[in-house]
Amino acid sequence: ETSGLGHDEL
Amino acid sequence: MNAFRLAGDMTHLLSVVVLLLKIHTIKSCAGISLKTQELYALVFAARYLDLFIHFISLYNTVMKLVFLASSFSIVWYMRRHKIVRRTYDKDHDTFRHHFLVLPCLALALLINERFTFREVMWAFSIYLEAVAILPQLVLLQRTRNIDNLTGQYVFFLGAYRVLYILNWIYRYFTEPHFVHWISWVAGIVQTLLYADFFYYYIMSWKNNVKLELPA
Repeated sequence: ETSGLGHDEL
Repeated sequence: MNAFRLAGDMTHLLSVVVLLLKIHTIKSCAGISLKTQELYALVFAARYLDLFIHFISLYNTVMKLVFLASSFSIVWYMRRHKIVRRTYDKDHDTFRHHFLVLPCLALALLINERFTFREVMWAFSIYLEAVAILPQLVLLQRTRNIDNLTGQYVFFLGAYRVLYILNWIYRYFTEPHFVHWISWVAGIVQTLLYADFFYYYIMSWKNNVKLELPA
């Protein structure tokens, strides 16, 4: 999972 | 990335391609709500603020750029292009879309994953996306002859969110820390708004008759 709350969806 | 997510992104992309095909090739935006398109441009602008700060993948960056560029160019076409703008059904596209923006912003200030500018803007974009289709659905109800491309555009747009829900369910079970209540609840609301449309779309397809929504 990306760091912090990084949203990886579009 | 799982298959549901990829399929969701692809139907989302397909919806944009269908709409651009209609606007760019047929030079018509009949049946398309400018209000919805303006809301989408705002949705993407607010959500992709981290575009140049937070790199996730090349795929992610390219898709974000595509959605930003396409949404703004669609608005430009509908407002400025001398042929396309004449096909815009302004008289029936009367939804007061500005009244959706402020409540979504207020909700984002109250309910967010973290009280920072980017996180509030992200939540705002999620809430706004959930309701952005409303002007389009209202316009469809008022349109007597819904052409195939317009019907397909809305169908793919709805299918994208259904596939995203399947993607969240999949991720919930495969990624233990993947919990985004905000996008889940908003995504379910967004999908439910399409329920009626889906019903009539599938019925018209099954019975091989022209799509028409009851007023």
